[in-house]
Amino acid sequence: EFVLDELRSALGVMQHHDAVTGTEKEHVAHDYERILDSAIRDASLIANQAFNKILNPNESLPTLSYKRCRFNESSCPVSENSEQFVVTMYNPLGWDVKQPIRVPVTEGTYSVFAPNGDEITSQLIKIPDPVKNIPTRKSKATHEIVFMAYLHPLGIKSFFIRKNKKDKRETKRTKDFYLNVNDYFKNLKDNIDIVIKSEENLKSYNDMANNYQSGDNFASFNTNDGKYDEKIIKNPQELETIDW
Amino acid sequence: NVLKDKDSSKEYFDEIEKLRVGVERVLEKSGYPFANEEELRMLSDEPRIVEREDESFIENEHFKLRLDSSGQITHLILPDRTLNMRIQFYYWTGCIGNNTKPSERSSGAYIFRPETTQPKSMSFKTTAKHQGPVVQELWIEGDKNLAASVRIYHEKQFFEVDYVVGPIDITDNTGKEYIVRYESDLVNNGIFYTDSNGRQTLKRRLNERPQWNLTLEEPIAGNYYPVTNEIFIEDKDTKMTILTDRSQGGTSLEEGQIELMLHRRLLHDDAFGVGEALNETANGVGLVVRGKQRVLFRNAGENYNTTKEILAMHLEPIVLVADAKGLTYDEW
Repeated sequence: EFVLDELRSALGVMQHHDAVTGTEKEHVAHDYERILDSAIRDASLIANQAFNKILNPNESLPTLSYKRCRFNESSCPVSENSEQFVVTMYNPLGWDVKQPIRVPVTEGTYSVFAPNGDEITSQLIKIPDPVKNIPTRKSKATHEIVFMAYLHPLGIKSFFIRKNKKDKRETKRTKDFYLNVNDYFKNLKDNIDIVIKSEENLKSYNDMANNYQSGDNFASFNTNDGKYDEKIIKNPQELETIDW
Repeated sequence: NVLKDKDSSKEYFDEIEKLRVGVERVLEKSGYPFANEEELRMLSDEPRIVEREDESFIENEHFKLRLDSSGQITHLILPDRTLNMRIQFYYWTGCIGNNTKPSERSSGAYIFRPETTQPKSMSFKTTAKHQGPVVQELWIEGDKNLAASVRIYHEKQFFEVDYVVGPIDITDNTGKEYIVRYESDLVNNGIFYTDSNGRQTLKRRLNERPQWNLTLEEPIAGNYYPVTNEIFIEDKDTKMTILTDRSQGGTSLEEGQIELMLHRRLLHDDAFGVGEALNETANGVGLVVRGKQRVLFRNAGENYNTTKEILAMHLEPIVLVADAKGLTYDEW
């Protein structure tokens, strides 16, 4: 109750006409900032306790320590330093909202899971570089992870965000592809002379590498006009339908 | 083919008129549901956008913003209409006076009093464009400590301008007041609407007051009104609304345009009581402001209540973040 009273008191002070319009002296403005920030920070303790009570009523799981982050300056010590974290939000409105949520993070690949456990669409977007002469924020975050949260009236939802191991899967996939290509070419070397003649050839190989997944097969063939071509065969049945 | 052989403009227009009548007849015969000639005329007035290679878009399922080759926004394209659209940043320079009478008043914390009738322009450029499944962004960077991101979120019927302004440079000993202008081709006849102090949306008319005949000594400041949540203009078809995340001063000084003040730094007191200049001296360099505005387009006269959008902007979800080091996905 006493932290809530602190916030009530701060909001009372902010009703002063100088606070509303910004006609206070500069040092008073900074004092208002101090009072408000301190009150909001202390009052987030209540939200922290409430979220834990609602989401973990039996206390069968570890209690989470929720922190309020300075999203307005793209900074969040928790999400910037954690490999996995929980983002819990409360919709104070009496109707459904779909709200874009932006959480500051460091570069990497992330998976965002909705309350039902499904991975949802998210996007990692770079935070713009500091503009010359504009003092910038103090934060490790270089990117923001953005996703849409669909929230019920006065509803609470909790999202689980996990940083994936750095592009390991991608690297393995590409490596597999080239190993496979090498083996394949090696086998065919005596029969077919393959030369990557131009950038265009190279590009098409790179496109193939992007589509390739471990375990895929290749098929090579001569097209009707006598040119050599090749394809990734995702599905073995496709082999039967290719016009050799 | 018919037109290319015609020599004079009269022949051209005669031929176009014949074609128009012909098209009308064909449409009538085919039972095409045009109600009247007025509708046909409106259709032919509709600007046609031809996509060119040197232009690009940021878009979602509701609308597109068209960008020219320099990355400047030029048009807003809705499913049934296209509007000219530009976002421009400027600054006003503040008056300096001895405050002995109104004409000698300095621009200060209470009083906005620019010394010119046209704002100073700023050069800015688009530095990057990002596209993805959730948000599409355009980054803008100006030469006078200004940066902004224009964002279109998936499924949302607005675009958002997230601006970072400051610290305002005062090395030339001039106080400045930064503004943003949203310029469209809406014909609002000098009328705009502001929700003064969040109480009631009031109709404002340029250089007029409803109660008395007005002669404005200060043509810019005299048309500025408080905007607590929203300011909008409309013509017979379209309504353009800007939602603000804080109280700002706003106006519509030119047709189709909405202007909002973003940040001020002034070097003189206006003698209304604060007793010091609105000059952020504490950190030595001035403050940086970050904020956002949302731009909505709706059909004019549509019974659409922006209150929900406004509240959704002011009462965003309360988001808290917790480290989940000791918690597995399954446990969660």
